[in-house]
Amino acid sequence: SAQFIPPFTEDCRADMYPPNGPTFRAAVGWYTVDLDLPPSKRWTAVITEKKTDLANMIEAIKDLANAFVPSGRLIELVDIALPLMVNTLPDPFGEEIKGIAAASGLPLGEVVLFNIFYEVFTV
Amino acid sequence: CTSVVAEDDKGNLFHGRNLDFGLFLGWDVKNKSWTVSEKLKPLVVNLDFRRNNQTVFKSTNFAGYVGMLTGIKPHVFTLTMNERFSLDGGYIGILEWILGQRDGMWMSFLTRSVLENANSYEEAKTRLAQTKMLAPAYFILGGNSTGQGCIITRSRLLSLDVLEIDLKLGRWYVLETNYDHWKEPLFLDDRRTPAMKCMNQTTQPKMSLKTMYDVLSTKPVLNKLTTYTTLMQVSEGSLEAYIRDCPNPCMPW
Repeated sequence: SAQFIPPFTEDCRADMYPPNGPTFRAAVGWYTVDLDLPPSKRWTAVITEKKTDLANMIEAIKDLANAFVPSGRLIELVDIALPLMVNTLPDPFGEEIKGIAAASGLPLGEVVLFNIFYEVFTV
Repeated sequence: CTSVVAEDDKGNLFHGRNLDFGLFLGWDVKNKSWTVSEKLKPLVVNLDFRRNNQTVFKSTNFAGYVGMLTGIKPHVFTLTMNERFSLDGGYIGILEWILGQRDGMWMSFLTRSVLENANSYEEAKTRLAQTKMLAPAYFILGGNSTGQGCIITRSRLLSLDVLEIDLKLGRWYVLETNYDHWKEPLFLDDRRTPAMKCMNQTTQPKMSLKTMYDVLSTKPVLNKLTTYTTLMQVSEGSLEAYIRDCPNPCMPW
């Protein structure tokens, strides 16, 4: 049973595993990241397959940013300033992020933003 | 987020987590869901990080994100991180970084380097507890021996507390959402109480990946922000992950 007012607590669920029903959307696929490759090449396989979804997610964040700053200045700031920041990031992260931007075709600043979002989100 | 490390009565350690993200980042009225959370779900991938053709560690990640939020070093330790809110937050760390003070570590780069380079539970715990960071966080760490499970509560500079499994005290699991364990959670966002109620109802002998998934599937531990659930068992070196949905009625957070 569940209460129909927030926080919608319900009896502790049972027999949910193996995952099934409306709370289970999909299992998660596997990819290999070869750490023997140069950092800029490690994520190419993953990103080649996921670049459309990545672009969609970053577009959603840009829509949100533009909702706050309609002039587009915020996105400009991200696209101009964050590429300068990527070279300050410790190895191998800066090079890996550049490789992801190259493989996805997305602007480097926006990939940097995605990767430092935890720290930015506190704003 | 909700992360749990639990030990059953045979000494097996299980580590599970719900990754919740996207709060206030755009609400989709028609679908009653958070926009960014829904856009993140297709990006969820499991990654096998290999060197010399050997698995170094495995992780559940968002494609394009080079840091780690969820991972296992098979037969050694398991690690998840949950967000911690603090006024002394990441924006101060970013400002320091821009101004040239760069001795702190970005949160997910720290977890990545620990998964990649630490070789024991104790070494991982020391690095997570003592490395200066740009933003506060909770690290939930599981080991490969009885009693090895802890929650490290981090400010940007300090380790404020380390709560460990203590079977003698009857603490057979440690569980973290997004609030310091010695304080009450925000009354509008108490996922801790229902989660602990279900863990206690499961009981230690019946703890398994299956029952941990049940706990992580109970509302509001499962909510509209939940993008994926990951289950890890260090002794098996196993990691499995599932993309989640929360049918209405369901808490937005």
